[in-house]
Amino acid sequence: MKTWAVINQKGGVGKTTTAITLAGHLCSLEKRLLLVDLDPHGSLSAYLGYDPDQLKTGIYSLFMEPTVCQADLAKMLLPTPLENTWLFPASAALATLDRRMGADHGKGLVVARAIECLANRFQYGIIDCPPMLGILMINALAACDQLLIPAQTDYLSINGLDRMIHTLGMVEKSLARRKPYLIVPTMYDKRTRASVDALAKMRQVHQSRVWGSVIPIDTKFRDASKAGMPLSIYQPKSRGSQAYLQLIHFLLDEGQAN
Amino acid sequence: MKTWAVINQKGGVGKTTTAITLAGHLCSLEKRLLLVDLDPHGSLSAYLGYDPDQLKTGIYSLFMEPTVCQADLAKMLLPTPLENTWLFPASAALATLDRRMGADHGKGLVVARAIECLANRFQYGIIDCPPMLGILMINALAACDQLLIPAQTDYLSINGLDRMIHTLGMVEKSLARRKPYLIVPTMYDKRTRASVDALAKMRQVHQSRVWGSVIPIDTKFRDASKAGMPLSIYQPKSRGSQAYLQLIHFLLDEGQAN
Ligand SMILES: Nc1ncnc2c1ncn2[C@@H]1O[C@H](COP(=O)(O)OP(=O)(O)OP(=O)(O)O)[C@@H](O)[C@H]1O
Ligand SMILES: Nc1ncnc2c1ncn2[C@@H]1O[C@H](COP(=O)(O)OP(=O)(O)OP(=O)(O)O)[C@@H](O)[C@H]1O
Ligand SMILES: [Mg+2]
Ligand SMILES: [Mg+2]
Repeated sequence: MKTWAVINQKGGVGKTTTAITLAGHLCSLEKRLLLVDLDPHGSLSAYLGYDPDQLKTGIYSLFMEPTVCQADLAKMLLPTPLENTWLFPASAALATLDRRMGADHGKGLVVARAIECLANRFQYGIIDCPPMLGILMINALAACDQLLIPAQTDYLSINGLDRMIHTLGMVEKSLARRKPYLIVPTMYDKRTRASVDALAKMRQVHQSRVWGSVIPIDTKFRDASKAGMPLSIYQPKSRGSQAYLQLIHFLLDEGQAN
Repeated sequence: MKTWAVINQKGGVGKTTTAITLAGHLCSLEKRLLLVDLDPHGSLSAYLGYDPDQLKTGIYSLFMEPTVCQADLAKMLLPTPLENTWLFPASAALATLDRRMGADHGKGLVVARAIECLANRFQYGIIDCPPMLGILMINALAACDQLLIPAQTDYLSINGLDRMIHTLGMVEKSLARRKPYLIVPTMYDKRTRASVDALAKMRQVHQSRVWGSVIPIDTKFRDASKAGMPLSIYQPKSRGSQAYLQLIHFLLDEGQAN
């Protein structure tokens, strides 16, 4: 099983949009996929039709009473409108996790262990993360094989990118190995000078860590989220969907190469 | 001194943009303003030319060793490119606050006490918050007179709005009084069906709690952030700046009325 974690401390850069649109393409490619929602705001769970306030079990309960066997874990998964795709949902209570765990360092591998336990049921996993550095992001780092870092092509978004990557390096020192990461430029608007300049700066500073293409700005993402379907299924020929199709092929090919 | 806190657990809805653009207008109106950056990612501090990683004192040190006297607090403030506007900066270490404080409940009034101490030097205060529910948002709730909740006019953003307002109510029960809040529709795009529908739904569910006008989508915000100046100063005649001018007049008039 190959797992990607979609992270960025900056809010609103397209983390959930990346998770759901890639999921749509993996579904069309008939892959068996596990989606994990680590965001207390629960955008991914809500996108797929679930209310994070109503959900009793999910990621949060893993931290409270670690589940040992596969059968119990599988019961916590929810079906989604996408074939062969299951969701490990978020709940609002996740917002209290950092305060509850305090200095208890033993909780960095909770999500990694759960995913390992389910690994024979799925081919791919995608973890959506909240816009913050904390116990949930540490879990995502430990649980994934590769990080995807969507970064909006604008000044506010790129200024914190280098700092965040530097912080990731510090957190990873305590993990066994550094995880490879790919920066995915999002909401690119070739008509706006600031967007063009931001992309050039991103490539200059982060070089080969930045994906060779971009996700363009596309108002159809908003239509898709209203319809509760990934854009990759809702309007597969749209610019936004086609760009994420390029990305999933890049990621799947890269995986072959490794 | 009147203080607004700009909050929303959803990321990328325009919290920092709202704080900085209102600040520009208050500066043009020759008001004395205190900006407080509670976001560990430090967008507001970075926008004004400071690197949150390099800053030694600031909000974080208030939580570590509470400063009692005004003179010490005033030393922690930084000048900004805006006249009569000072910044209480963020630092990256704020990201560890929830874990460090753990269940220590005595830390909900740290920011409120600091602002009270400085109240005779400023007429207005604006607090920029991170996209999460935690000790920093609790401090912002306690420290402000009114909440501003920017909400992007799209499905992902409005679905969590009611849940967040419900959560605020629960947190406020422990504060002396409920704070008035105003929902500010942002990034409104009248050409996109999903945006028009989202605004209608926002007005239907939240009624008089929603500001009567909107902040339109305007690519010039990205240009302004690249220039490190608020749009209200960088291009005062732009659509985005004019909309925030309407908002500040609404807020200042409302204040008169109360
Ligand atoms: N390429 C794009 N073009 C246009 N709009 C986009 C694009 N990608 C995402 N969006 C829109 O931008 C908004 C923010 O996206 P999204 O919620 O996925 O970001 P996020 O990083 O997950 O936010 P958070 O930090 O709250 O988790 C959504 O309204 C989404 O529809
Ligand atoms: N009305 C608008 N029209 C177009 N772009 C906008 C508008 N308001 C904000 N933006 C852009 O949207 C992006 C997100 O805005 P901003 O960083 O202010 O959101 P935020 O809520 O503070 O994010 P975070 O959750 O990370 O704190 C920025 O690139 C900003 O320039
Ligand atoms: Mg998200
Ligand atoms: Mg912000």
